[in-house]
Amino acid sequence: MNLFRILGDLSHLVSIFILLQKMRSTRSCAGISLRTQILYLMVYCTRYLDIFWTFNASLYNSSMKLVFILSTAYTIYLMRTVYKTALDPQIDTFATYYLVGGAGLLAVLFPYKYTVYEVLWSFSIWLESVAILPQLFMLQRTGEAETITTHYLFALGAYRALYIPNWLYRWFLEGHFDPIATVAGIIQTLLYSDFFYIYYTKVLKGKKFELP
Amino acid sequence: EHVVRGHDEL
Repeated sequence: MNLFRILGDLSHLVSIFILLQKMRSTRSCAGISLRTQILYLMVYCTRYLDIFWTFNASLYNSSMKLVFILSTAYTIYLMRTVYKTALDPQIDTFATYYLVGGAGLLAVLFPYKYTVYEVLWSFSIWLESVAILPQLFMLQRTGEAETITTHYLFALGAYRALYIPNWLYRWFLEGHFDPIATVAGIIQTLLYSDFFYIYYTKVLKGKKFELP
Repeated sequence: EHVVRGHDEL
């Protein structure tokens, strides 16, 4: 465990709290992509299958895994019940089928081992790398976002971005290298680069998030 | 050979 990884995980945790806080404070899920949330739930359910047999790994990992699965399920529940009036299927239209299909194909082509767990793990890593696309696509269609929503997206993107120095650290200092996670993590961070740029040049300077 | 000692990351 190193600092980058802890900061990454904390950033991930913070992003979830910001999202729940956004819905509570605005009493609405406007601007949030239900499709992206459903993809994340698929990511966590397929990657964290091992909570049922790796209790010994660490209490930290197991509890974080449970928190990610439960909080995302809870978010989807809220979006589909309490806040469903703000859902706009006309805007949230990204073809998620291709993302799931592409991740499935990569998982079958490049798992570390041909076991159900390893293929699902690889699937979750590839799917996570593109799960934000419906959300970013929605942002592009509306052209603007509430500030709290941009904080959520920043924290979520920072999580994988912070894992990159963690992987470098582990590669040099521990001889640990995980090519699938690293390549997918870099792709994931690149997908955020436009968003990060606008967040930095506008939101952090007190302006509203608006696309040029 | 790549080294993956289990998936210990989140």
